[in-house]
Order: sequence, then C-alpha cells, then structure tokens
Amino acid sequence: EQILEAAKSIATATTALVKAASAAQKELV
Amino acid sequence: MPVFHTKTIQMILEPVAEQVSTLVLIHEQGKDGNQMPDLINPILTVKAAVSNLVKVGKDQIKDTKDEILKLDTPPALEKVETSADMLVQASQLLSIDQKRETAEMTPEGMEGRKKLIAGSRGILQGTSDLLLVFDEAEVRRICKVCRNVRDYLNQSSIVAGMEDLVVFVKSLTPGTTTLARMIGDRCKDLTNQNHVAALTEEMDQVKAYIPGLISSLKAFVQTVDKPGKAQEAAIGNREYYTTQISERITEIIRLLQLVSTDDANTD
Repeated sequence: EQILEAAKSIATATTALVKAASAAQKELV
Repeated sequence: MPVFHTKTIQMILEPVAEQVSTLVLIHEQGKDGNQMPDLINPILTVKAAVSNLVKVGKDQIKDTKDEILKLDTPPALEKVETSADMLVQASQLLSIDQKRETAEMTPEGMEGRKKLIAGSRGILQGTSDLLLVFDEAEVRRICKVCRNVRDYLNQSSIVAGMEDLVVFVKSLTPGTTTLARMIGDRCKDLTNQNHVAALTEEMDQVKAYIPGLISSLKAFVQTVDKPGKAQEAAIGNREYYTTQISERITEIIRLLQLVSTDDANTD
C-alpha cells in the first residue's frame, strides 16, 4: 500500500511536470 | 501506449504515460522550439516524490522474507533515482536556454529537452518496473497459499475416522476460503479478461470439487473396517477429487504467473 501511494505521488508530480513542458510548446504549434 | 498488467498499475501510470507520449510527439515533430517555462519547482516536486519512494521501497525490502523482491527492487529504485537526477540536469540546461534572445534554440535547450524526455520516460519506466516487482511479489504470495492448500490435500489419505475428517475439513476450509478470496481480488485487478475468465473457471472448479472430496472421505470413514467394493469406490473417489483439485490449483498457479500479453498461453 505504501509503495502504491509513493508511486501515485511520483506519477502525479511527473504528469504535472510533463504537462507544463508540453503546454509551453503547444503555444508554438 | 503500454499495456498495463493490472488496473491498479494502469490507474497510476496511464495519465503520466499519456503526457510523456504527448511531449515525445511534440519533440519528434520538431515543434518544441518555444522557450520552456521554469520547470525547477515541478522537477523538485518529482525529486521529493522519488526520494520518498526510495525510502518506502528500501523499508519494505528490509522487512520482507521474499528474496526475489529483495533482489529486484534496488535496480528499479536506481532507475527512478537516475531519471530524477536527469530531470534536474534538464532544468539546469533549460534555464540557460531561457536566457536566449533569439528564436533559435541553444544547444543547451536541445540537450535539456532530450534530458527532460529521457528523465520523464525513465521515471515512468522505473516506477512501472517497481510496481511490477511488487505485483510479482503479490503473485508469489498467492501462489504460496495455492501450494499450501495443494500440499494439504495429501492429508486426505490419512483420514481414517470421523475425528480425522473433522480436523481435515476444519483445516482445509480456511485455506480454500483465503485462496478463493485472493483469486477473486486478483481477478478484479487484472486487465487481461482471458486470464480472469480462466482463473475464475479454475477456482469455481476447485470449489465445486471440495464437497465431493469430503463425501468420499466420509464414505471411506464409514467403510474403514469393511474392506470391499464400497471402500474401494470411496478410495477411488477420494483420489479422483484430490487429483482434480490439485490439478486445478496447479493451473491457477500457472495462470497467476502469466503477464497481460500472454494470451496465447491461456488455453
């Protein structure tokens, strides 16, 4: 359970990071 | 998009896999020439989450008796850690690119983008590896219960009296109940519906054979002092049911160890 929670936190943080990076690039498209 | 083995893993990784795919696509199409925003804060959030995962992962393997889990966890944790470091490097490179005054991307900008993609992919892959390592440990835990139940079936051959029969049934019942619950929970989580159907069928057969086994033991107990055809029939039935249940459990063990893409091996 702890592993799942920790993995969820990573997934959420990475999703937010990649989304922010993609959003900036999409402005150019 | 990757095929996820369980719904739990899918729920955790699918959103990040989608976002990483989008970023890769933008990069491959050469549409990522815009200056990146300052990513240091989201990257530090990822790094903190990674540190927590590493701590939790190390704590879990410290206490486990599962030797395979002890061996498989560190490489997955290392992959996640290395990828998080790559993200930090990406943010440093991208911050240099942010200072450019022309539309043209600097070499640092290009390198930073590559590291951002590689780091994000690595986090996804490492987290996926880690979740699979723990999922495999869970499968081994269920397989152990399967083997315990299967081994206990051998005790049926020493049931000679009513008292033995009561002890046998009292000991077998919790094991089979636990097994049925574990298989039910596993079936709810698996994404491959062929595996779910096969596991459910095998478990249903185990449950269906148990009353027959108990009846055959009862018949043997009633004929224990009367050798003859009735006793032979009771022994034959006992062997038939123990063999059937044992084979079904062996098949459950095999099915549990399949991965989501092993469709050809379901039959």
